[in-house]
Amino acid sequence: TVSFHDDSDEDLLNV
Amino acid sequence: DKATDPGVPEENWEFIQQFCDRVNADTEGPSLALRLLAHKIQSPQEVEALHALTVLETCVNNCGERFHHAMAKFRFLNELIKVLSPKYYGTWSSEQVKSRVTAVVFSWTVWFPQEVKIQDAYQMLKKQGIVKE
Repeated sequence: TVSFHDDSDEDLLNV
Repeated sequence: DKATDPGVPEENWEFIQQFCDRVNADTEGPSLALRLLAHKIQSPQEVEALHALTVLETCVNNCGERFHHAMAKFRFLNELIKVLSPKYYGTWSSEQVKSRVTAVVFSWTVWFPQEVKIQDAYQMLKKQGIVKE
């Protein structure tokens, strides 16, 4: 099985 | 679902352990587990949210670095922040759930001082007055 490792991220939410 | 069953007030450690085992067995386990747990922690059913927090803390203790790496991303931290913020789910979640989410994030600032995003998230919550002490 080939697995794609997603290392991306979002920005910190502004509350 | 079995590890977070809101119909059962007590923690079911057998199912919680099975959940952790599955997280460890799969390359995508940590990211998938965190998406599921975020959803459960946001549940308006208090017992379900509290069970999910127990599962989360058990995974932090048992699932190692790949899990720590995934939970220290804003993608997951933002989901916890939504539970605390009145702009998101803060008005649905109980005070007990919110105080446990706050305690969890605070404990991570102590246990994972190298994870800058956890520190940033906690500082932002304090700066916005959502975490008061």
